[in-house]
Amino acid sequence: EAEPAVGGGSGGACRTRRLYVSFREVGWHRWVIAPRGFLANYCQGKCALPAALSEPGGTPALNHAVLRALMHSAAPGAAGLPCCVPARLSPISVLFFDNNDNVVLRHYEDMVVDECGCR
Amino acid sequence: ARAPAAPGPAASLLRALGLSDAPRDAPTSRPVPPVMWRLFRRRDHQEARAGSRRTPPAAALRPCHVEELGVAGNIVRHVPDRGAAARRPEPASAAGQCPEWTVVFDLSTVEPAERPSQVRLELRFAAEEASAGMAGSWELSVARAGSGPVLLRQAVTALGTPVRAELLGAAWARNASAPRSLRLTLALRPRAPTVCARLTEASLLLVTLDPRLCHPLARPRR
Repeated sequence: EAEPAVGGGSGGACRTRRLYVSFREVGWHRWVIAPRGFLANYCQGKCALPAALSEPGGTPALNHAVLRALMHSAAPGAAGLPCCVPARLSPISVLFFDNNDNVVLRHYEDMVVDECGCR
Repeated sequence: ARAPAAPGPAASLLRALGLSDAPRDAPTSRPVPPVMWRLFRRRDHQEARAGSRRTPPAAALRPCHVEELGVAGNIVRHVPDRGAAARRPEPASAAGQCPEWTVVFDLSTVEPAERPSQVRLELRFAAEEASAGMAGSWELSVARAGSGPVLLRQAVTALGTPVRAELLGAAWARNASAPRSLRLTLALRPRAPTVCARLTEASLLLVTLDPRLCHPLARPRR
């Protein structure tokens, strides 16, 4: 289940959008013991000024993305806008049965987007 | 020649999760061991907290570390004993000889890149006769199945609680990758003339670290 993209394109400022991955949807619910799914989320939105100026956590920062946004506002054809990407990620753990009937707990880094930012 | 069909999204996601193929359905007869539930719940709770804005992730959760067991690792497996089904009923103990048991652990799903950080044998015994007491003094010995020296000896003072024996460094070299199968011979000898015990359950708790799924913590500040 995904939050629909705004206006079918990448309208609205860069922010985290909801995306839920259900193991049942991919037919894994019989061998994945827990969880039933997880909130992976995704990033989408424009990184024009002032969105490029705001950082997760609200502290404005001068970085490459801001320079690009400034250049784009001065000369739109020059370098294009920065991208809206994950700025903060979390891990998940999955408990499942493998093909040898072992019960396995696996830890995966960077599976959940907590915050997005312009880069 | 036709190029092989691109894997579907499910197959790609499976590969990204480090699994070669989708396991078949869950075995109906095998409950999830409590230790695995406990490890999962503890990890799930920490990850949920790590995701919140309040706790910086590095402080809340050390990647590739199993907090509860205190070892490095990002894959924990509970491996049942394959030998249980084939194990013949022990002969009655004659002339003070207690029986030996062979346990077999199938480790073929462990990948060569995985480094073991904990290999814990978990055993449950019962007194052979209901009237015998559960307290007493035994010595557990572990050897490779077939001929071979005893690799580990451990005192056992009660039969009612699980007996745990750490095999890493004893029956399993620290930096060795997993064998496809681990076959061990166990014996539980009474120190004082008491009744022999019976092995009722054997399993292996294996913690490994797959460095390919780990990345260092945040880059050092310049």
